[in-house]
Amino acid sequence: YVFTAGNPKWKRNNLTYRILNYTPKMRKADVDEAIRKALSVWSNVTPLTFQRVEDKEADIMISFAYRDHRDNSPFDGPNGQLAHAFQPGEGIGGDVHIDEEEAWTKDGRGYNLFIVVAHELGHSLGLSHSSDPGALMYPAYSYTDPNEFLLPQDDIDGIQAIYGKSNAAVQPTGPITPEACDPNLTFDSITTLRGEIFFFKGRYMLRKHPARTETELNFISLFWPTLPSGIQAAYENIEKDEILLFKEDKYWVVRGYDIAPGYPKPIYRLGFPKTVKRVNAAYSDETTGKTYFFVADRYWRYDEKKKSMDHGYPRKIVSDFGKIGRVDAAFWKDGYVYFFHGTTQFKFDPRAKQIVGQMESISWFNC
Amino acid sequence: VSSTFPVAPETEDEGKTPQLVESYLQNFYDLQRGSHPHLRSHGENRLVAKLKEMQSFFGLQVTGKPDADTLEMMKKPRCGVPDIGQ
Repeated sequence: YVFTAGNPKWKRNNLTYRILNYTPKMRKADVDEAIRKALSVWSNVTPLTFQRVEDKEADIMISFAYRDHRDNSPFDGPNGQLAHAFQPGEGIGGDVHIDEEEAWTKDGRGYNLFIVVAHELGHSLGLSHSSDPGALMYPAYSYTDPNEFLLPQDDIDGIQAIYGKSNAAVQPTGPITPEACDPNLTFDSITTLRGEIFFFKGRYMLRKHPARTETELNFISLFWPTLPSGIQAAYENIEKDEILLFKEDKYWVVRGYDIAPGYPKPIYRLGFPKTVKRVNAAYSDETTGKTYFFVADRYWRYDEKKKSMDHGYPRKIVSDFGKIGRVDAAFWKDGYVYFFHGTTQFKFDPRAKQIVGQMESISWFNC
Repeated sequence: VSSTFPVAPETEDEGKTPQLVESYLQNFYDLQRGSHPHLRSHGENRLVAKLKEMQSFFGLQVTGKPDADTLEMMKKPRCGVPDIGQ
């Protein structure tokens, strides 16, 4: 996080805001709600309070503006600059200006008003842009489902450094942006996809292309906005050029690079008993056409051609794969299976039916 | 394999690149307008220095050149507040 130069801050904790006008692209009530929720992002983690006022000057004046709106920072039409705000102070200080020409929405289409206003309010309160790609104060727009939004730890640390901690009995904490070379990095799930490897963690995915040395970090929502964060299991069906992604008792299919229509579907369609509530990990063996699902200390085997579970399952993981413990994530590549348990990775040879290597979880990232 | 999917980026319009780079650095990295950014001062021209600053901020490879990753970042919708300076 970065403070605005000169460390400007409000001298009071009880601030006021006013909404000067509205965009015709959203219902008034939805604009009010987006701004109210954006303010609560900051009031939830500090002693700050925001009271709405009408017909008089407020600390934070929020308005939709068009091109040159007499503040020496003209907007540039659709896309590009979405909004801007001014650091704490009298007059224009603290004010938020939103580019009227953007496609404002309350969901993943166009630009989500809640996310953008929450970011601008960080400036209104004295924060500058953060270089943490997962931070709300990162300058580039990225969509997160408002219902899943949690203020990242980087932003919490920044705003509390200015205004102090929250008055709540339990201090709020937020997600931390994964770093590829963090030796403590663990994964929710892993899959291959057209020669690349995708490591899922929270709302992020680390993407490793065999021809590139660096690892790319992206939000899952950047490519698949309708997918939830926290994908628990994933595998590639190379023959059908699709990947299946699991969370709780549902699964999605990504065909090529797009989510197939009609998903999510219940995992029970695959033949799991109702006692199974979630899948921990999965991999598919391209040479046998068999897919392995790992749940707690057991596993199921699915025949991709017959489209049904094989008989005689579940079986105990330890009896067929050895001492790999609970499986967080797994993927199959070039005839070997890679099992991930915490920060440990096991290389398993399914032909010899034995573990042939043990590495760190981050061994794929050229650290 | 396209490294940015699901939609491959549009065909690059080479002609616009210098203008995109210069206005991005003027808007967000305090590159002085009209200050002949391509003239050398202190051994490195200001535009290259500002470009490196922007690449460093975004965790991109610091090449001082408007490479594909840098241009991709410059085209992303974003906040209008500068990343450095006022």
